[in-house]
Amino acid sequence: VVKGKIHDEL
Amino acid sequence: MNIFRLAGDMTHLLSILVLLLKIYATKSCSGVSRKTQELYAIVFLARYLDLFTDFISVYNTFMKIVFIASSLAIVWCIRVHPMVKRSYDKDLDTFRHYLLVAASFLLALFLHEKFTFLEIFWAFSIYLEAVAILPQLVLLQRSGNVDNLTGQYVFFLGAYRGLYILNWIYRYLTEPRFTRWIACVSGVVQTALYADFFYYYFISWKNNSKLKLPA
Repeated sequence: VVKGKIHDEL
Repeated sequence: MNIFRLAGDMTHLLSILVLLLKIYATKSCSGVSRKTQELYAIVFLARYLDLFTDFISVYNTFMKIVFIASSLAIVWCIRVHPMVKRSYDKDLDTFRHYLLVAASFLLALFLHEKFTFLEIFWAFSIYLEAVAILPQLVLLQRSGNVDNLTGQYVFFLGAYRGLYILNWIYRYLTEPRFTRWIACVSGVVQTALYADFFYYYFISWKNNSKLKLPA
């Protein structure tokens, strides 16, 4: 998981 | 992006379109909870604060803007549009929704992934979304009869939640480090709230009769 991009859902 | 997530997003979008269609075609918001709609507007505004800080994909950015704009448009219609406003029955829509906002925010202060501004608002939006349908379900139950489009609106919203659970199961099985407790537990709670509604929705569908919720 890329840091800061964990919220990849809507 | 897997098929369940895409189908979930599409049913979510469809639910909003059905609601906008109902309001536009009938110039009425009867059976629609303004409080639930305001909670969704808060949910989207709080969650998509990262619109300015994180870029995931064009799809994500586009959908975020659509969700924010459409939820604000619906609230605007119910509050401001002269004809729609007249059809709003505030005596049926009495759920104390500010309690949900307060409780969700308090929970987010304690349960979050990181103690940062964005993360607390993200967690807050997840908790609030889980319970935001409650004023709508209570309103439907109080009014008993549910018109077709409002019933379909709630049905698609519930379907969206169900598909997101399938999406998480799929991701859990296919992604080695997929763990997101806050979103998944809240999502399951949220979906469970629809169980009762779905039960009566399927009965009315099976019997080909009008959807009625018991008082």
